[in-house]
Amino acid sequence: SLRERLEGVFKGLKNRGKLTEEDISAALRNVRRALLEGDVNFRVARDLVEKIRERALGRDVLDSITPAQQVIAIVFEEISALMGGGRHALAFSSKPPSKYLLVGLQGSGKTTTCVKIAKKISDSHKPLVVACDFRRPAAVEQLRVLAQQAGIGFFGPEEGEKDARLIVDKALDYAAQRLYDVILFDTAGRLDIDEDLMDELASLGQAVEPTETLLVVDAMTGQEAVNVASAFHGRIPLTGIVLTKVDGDSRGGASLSVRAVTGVPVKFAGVGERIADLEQFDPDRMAQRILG
Amino acid sequence: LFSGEVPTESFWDSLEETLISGDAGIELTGEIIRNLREKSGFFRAMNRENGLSLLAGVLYEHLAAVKGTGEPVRFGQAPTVVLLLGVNGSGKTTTAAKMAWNLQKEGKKVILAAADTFRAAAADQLKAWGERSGTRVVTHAPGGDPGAVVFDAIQAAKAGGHDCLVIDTAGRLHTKANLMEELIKMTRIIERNCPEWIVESLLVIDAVTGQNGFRQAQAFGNAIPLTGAVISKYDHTAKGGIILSVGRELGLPVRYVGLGEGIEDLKLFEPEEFVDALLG
Ligand SMILES: Nc1nc2c(ncn2[C@@H]2O[C@H](COP(=O)(O)OP(=O)(O)OP(=O)(O)O)[C@@H](O)[C@H]2O)c(=O)[nH]1
Ligand SMILES: Nc1nc2c(ncn2[C@@H]2O[C@H](COP(=O)(O)OP(=O)(O)OP(=O)(O)O)[C@@H](O)[C@H]2O)c(=O)[nH]1
Ligand SMILES: [Mg+2]
Ligand SMILES: [Mg+2]
Repeated sequence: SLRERLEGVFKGLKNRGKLTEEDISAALRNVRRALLEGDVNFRVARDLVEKIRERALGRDVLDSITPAQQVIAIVFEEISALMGGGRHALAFSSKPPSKYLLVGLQGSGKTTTCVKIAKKISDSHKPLVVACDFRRPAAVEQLRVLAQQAGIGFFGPEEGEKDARLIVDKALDYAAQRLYDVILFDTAGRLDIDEDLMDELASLGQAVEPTETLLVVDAMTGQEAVNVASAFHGRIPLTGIVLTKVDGDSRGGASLSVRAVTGVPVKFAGVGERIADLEQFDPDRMAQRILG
Repeated sequence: LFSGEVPTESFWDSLEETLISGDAGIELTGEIIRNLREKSGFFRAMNRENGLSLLAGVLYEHLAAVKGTGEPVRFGQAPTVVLLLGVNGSGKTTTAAKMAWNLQKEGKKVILAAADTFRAAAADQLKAWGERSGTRVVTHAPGGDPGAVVFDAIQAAKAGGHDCLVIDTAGRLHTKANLMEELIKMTRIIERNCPEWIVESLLVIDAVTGQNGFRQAQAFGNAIPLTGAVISKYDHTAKGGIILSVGRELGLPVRYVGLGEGIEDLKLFEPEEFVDALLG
């Protein structure tokens, strides 16, 4: 663990007396290693380590009899600060319906998350999920089945309908008629480097005028998390992140990278395949996990 | 900076950033850079260009040493069964469809098995693909036993004189013991019912996966014998560098890469192309 490694670094030094800048550098190499092993982006890790270095060179560390502890505390505080501390709840519109747009790479968990969020708020709201993925075979059917299992309202395209913008208008009318006060739009997975699909996303955003645009990110995403998040954020302003498959054993450093590069908070964690498996994101638990 | 003298610290730093940014991991990157620095002592004029080509050679050797790298699914006297497995959303179902199409183009008679009986509309998804490729798909009602689908598909493959059975399984996290047990049970059914067939168990890994890709290969490989990996979504900018340690430490070869969402977007893995892309 990082704590053990840092204690190892500082172990022989307590007898020598003063800690030096060299000792701190050795400690920070271990911190950097932990972050990179945890899938934090190279540059995000570098910037974070520099912030930690500035503080670790202060008197309260250099004169401390428990420097490892001091450094660990600083590491956690800096990660916490970067994560944006505290819990971030889903925003609701002051003028219903609240509209949520779920976006992200292929296979990240958007369709499942759409129904999970709907289920979570269904005791205080009347949510409708809308299928806007006409590309993936049986994507509409997948959302329909999940919505049915969750007892959530569903709206999908007619046979052969291919225009996402048209579906958005119809869905808004349908929701108004049936008094749904929350509408969640499930979109097709897309690569951030696919110009046409990123254009489509921008135009979807204009049609929906979402209360929240949630980027769904797989917890096992590696270094590319930064490129993906900033590309999506550049095309359609993100308001929240959902980290999925947190029930696996990936360290989840992508969550830190995405937060660092977009400034957008992680709101939820997907912790399983069942509809109930959605939790409020806990930044402190994630920080511990990233460091291993 | 790169005019042909001893490489500077920033030369090694930029190499380190390139490898780590490509998901090669800090452990393997450190080792590669250390070895390269030793070797570079023998070069009077190491600049960025020959430094990179030296590195490319090293990485290519790493991959070439992994038996089975870039090799297609094997065929022999008996039929072949291709089992596609991996974590949720990695691209198994789409890869199964692509595989069927690909093998049919080679003249093989292929049958598909929709052994994901859990996820919503999983069988519908594979059935839709089967219609596009003109491939028969064995399906059961949702909620059924995936082992039963495998069993029926084997019988159907035998009865129909198929050359190849491609089995699509449900996504599963390797941390879930009961799901790994379900996978093991499927391989036992294959062993018992078509013991003389060639079995290709391919782990589908999303190219964007970070260090957890190694954990996946390790955990799935501990549960059942893997014969290869497929790197899906390789049409992304993600470099898939994790496969270097997967190959090196676990001896698992990458056989194919997925290059898009269309049925033809599957091709054999090419180590040279991979290394060039990784090094930019
Ligand atoms: N274990 C686990 N599996 C999840 C989680 N969220 C989603 N999944 C699974 O991940 C796979 C992909 O989920 P989808 O909801 O289809 O992903 P998607 O983003 O809609 O995929 P595309 O529409 O193809 O881009 C499915 O097998 C889901 O059951 C999670 O939090 N934990
Ligand atoms: N761009 C791109 N997308 C891909 C590729 N392979 C699969 N996909 C997409 O990734 C998403 C998930 O693919 P699936 O085949 O459903 O993945 P899966 O592993 O079967 O998912 P589960 O069964 O839910 O675990 C879909 O949107 C696919 O179109 C690829 O090579 N490139
Ligand atoms: Mg989807
Ligand atoms: Mg599937």
